[in-house]
Amino acid sequence: MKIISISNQKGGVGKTTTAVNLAQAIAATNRKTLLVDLDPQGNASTASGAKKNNSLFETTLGKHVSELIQTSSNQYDVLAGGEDLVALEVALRNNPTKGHIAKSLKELDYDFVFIDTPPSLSSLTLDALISSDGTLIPLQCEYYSLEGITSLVNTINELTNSGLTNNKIFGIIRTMVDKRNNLTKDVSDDLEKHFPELLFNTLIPRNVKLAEAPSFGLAGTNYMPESFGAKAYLALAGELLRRLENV
Amino acid sequence: MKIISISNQKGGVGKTTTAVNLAQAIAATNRKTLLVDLDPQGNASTASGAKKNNSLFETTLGKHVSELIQTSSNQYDVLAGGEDLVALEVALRNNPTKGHIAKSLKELDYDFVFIDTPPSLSSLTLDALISSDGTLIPLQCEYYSLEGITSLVNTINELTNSGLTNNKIFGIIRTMVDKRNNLTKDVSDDLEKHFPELLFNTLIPRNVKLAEAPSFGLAGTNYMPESFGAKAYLALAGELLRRLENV
Ligand SMILES: Nc1ncnc2c1ncn2[C@@H]1O[C@H](COP(=O)(O)OP(=O)(O)OP(=O)(O)O)[C@@H](O)[C@H]1O
Ligand SMILES: Nc1ncnc2c1ncn2[C@@H]1O[C@H](COP(=O)(O)OP(=O)(O)OP(=O)(O)O)[C@@H](O)[C@H]1O
Ligand SMILES: [Mg+2]
Ligand SMILES: [Mg+2]
Repeated sequence: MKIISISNQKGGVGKTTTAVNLAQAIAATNRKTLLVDLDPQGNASTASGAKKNNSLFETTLGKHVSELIQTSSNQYDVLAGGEDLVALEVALRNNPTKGHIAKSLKELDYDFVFIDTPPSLSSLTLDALISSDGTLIPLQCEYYSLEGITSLVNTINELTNSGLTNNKIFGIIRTMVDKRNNLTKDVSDDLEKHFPELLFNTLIPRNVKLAEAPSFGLAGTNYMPESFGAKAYLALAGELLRRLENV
Repeated sequence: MKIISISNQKGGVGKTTTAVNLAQAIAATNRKTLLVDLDPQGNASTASGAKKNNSLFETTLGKHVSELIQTSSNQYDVLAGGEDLVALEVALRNNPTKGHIAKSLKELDYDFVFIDTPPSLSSLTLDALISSDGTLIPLQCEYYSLEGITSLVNTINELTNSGLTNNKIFGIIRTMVDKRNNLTKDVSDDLEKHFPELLFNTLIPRNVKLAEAPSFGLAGTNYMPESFGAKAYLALAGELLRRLENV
């Protein structure tokens, strides 16, 4: 079982869209896949057609995680998010032992678990990073996004160097790419200079079908499989599987 | 002195872009304006050409806020953000008395103070909401953004009903609007149905000049005053001033 966090403290960079569409694309290759929504906003739960209850918070009340899992409108299973997660954040903050999420998921039998995290380095996100085998970093090719990347990469390296986790950065995914736009090109070139081995080759284009899909409670790869956005996430899934063969 | 928070726990909706450009547009009308960067990412500080030090955290160490204020590359003054703010968040969480920010700013002599908040309802954001006379809510006309708005409006109403603050919601600002896109139209129509009296008439269009400006350490209204994006923020400043006359 591989546990992968989708993380970036910069807001609105496509974390949820990547988590939902990647989970669906991987599930469609007959790999047993679970999506964990760790964001109190519960956006990933919405895109999965799931009710925002039975979140991971219930595990602090003694429930077993298998009782919390819902089937989704897509081909993966889902552990929903929602406002209860704020209580989980407080519980994790006061709990000295780390990796609560990994302990909760340990007995499950999935090939892949993707964790969608909120836009902050809160105790929820830190526990997800500690609990993961790897991290994917979605990034919009804009100036503010570039600023935050070094501090995220450092945070993950510190957690790994302190022996809390074996989390490796699996890669950086360029999202909402608009090829016509010079700013995107400049930032993308900058990324290729600073993080050449981390950048995924697959670029996710800006495509309105990806933004429409959640209002139907579906992943884009399920709502409009022929759209540019959906095809890009299918290609990304293939690239991720190839990268993991060499890890 | 009017203290206004720019807030929305949904990430990437244009909080920083709105805080920076509105502060600059208001300052250009000869009103003494301060921008407070309350985000550990420090994006508003970058757009203001300020060093990410001397944040509000220093007030918990006994420094007076007047010692922390920097001049910006724009026409407003700035209280910078940065990673120290994480320590301020911990201090505020453990401090039972609320409204630390209001107390720190009380002796200053500005016409307007704008506070850029991070994408979460953390103790930093809550203290900003408690310390403010009003809140502006930037919102992208997309499905996930619509989901979070009710919980933010409820949070502010609860703070006000509990007597902690007189914060009123001054309005909702539609950002990154792409008129050609049906999703934007549908969501915008929904907003007009549910929050007719809160919606600003001024729409902020998607305009790459606004996204380029921070890489020059400037507000868009300073970098390219003739651009569509800059003109929209100047119009928004006018609409805000008119709305405040009636408050
Ligand atoms: N490739 C894309 N093309 C078009 N729209 C997109 C794309 N990726 C994401 N979006 C839209 O952009 C917005 C931000 O994306 P999303 O919510 O996935 O980001 P996030 O990083 O999860 O945000 P948050 O920081 O709030 O968790 C959403 O409205 C989403 O529908
Ligand atoms: N009207 C606009 N046109 C084009 N780009 C924009 C516009 N408004 C914001 N942007 C860009 O979109 C991205 C998100 O905007 P911004 O960082 O201001 O949002 P935010 O809500 O402050 O994000 P966070 O939740 O991370 O604090 C930035 O790269 C910004 O430059
Ligand atoms: Mg998200
Ligand atoms: Mg911001």
